[in-house]
Amino acid sequence: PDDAPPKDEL
Amino acid sequence: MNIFRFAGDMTHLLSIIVLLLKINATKSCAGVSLKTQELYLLVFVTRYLDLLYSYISLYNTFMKLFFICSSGCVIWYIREHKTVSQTYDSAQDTFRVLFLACPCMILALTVNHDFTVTEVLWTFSIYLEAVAILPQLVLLQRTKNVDTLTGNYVFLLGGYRALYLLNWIYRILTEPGYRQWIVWISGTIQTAIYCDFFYYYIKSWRNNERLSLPS
Repeated sequence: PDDAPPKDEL
Repeated sequence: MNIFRFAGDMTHLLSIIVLLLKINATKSCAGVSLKTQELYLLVFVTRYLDLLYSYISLYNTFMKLFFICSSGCVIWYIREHKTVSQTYDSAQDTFRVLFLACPCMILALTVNHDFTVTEVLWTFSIYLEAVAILPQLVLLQRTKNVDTLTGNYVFLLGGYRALYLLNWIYRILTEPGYRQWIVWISGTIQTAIYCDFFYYYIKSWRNNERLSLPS
């Protein structure tokens, strides 16, 4: 799908 | 990091501390679902594989390690500890976890951002976390008079999810271009699963009664 999401959350 | 995210993380941390205190102080894991704890360990291990190759902040690294170690610790208590393990009622904790894990894996293989091992496992962990509380909720429903600390543990876990919803709304409003649909949809489902529990928890608290969920 679209761009990879940010992985700054836990 | 905004205040909702931080409050959510602290609530999550507190929920685990409450659970560990309950087990350690009462030397009993009555009402605690081993299945849910094992699912959480699987969630944390598959999600935090990035500990090995990416660094966000000391805060994130510490929290990730804490979540992995603490769920491992709870599992150790329930399975191995001499007295605590005797209080585990496996006859009540019968939820078939493969019915949760397999569909989540199939969904993660189908709906993901990138077809790589780490991305699929990360997506799997997001889907699995959304439903990992179900064995615990089923066990609470079977337990008459849920003990206060176990009730508080589940309430704090649900509270952490509700705060994450606020965190996402805040980020949508303040960060242009920020979006993560997989996380939002799974997180909304995860929070919705707690609605029924919240209703009975607050009702029992207002009436000053022991919590018991209707079956």
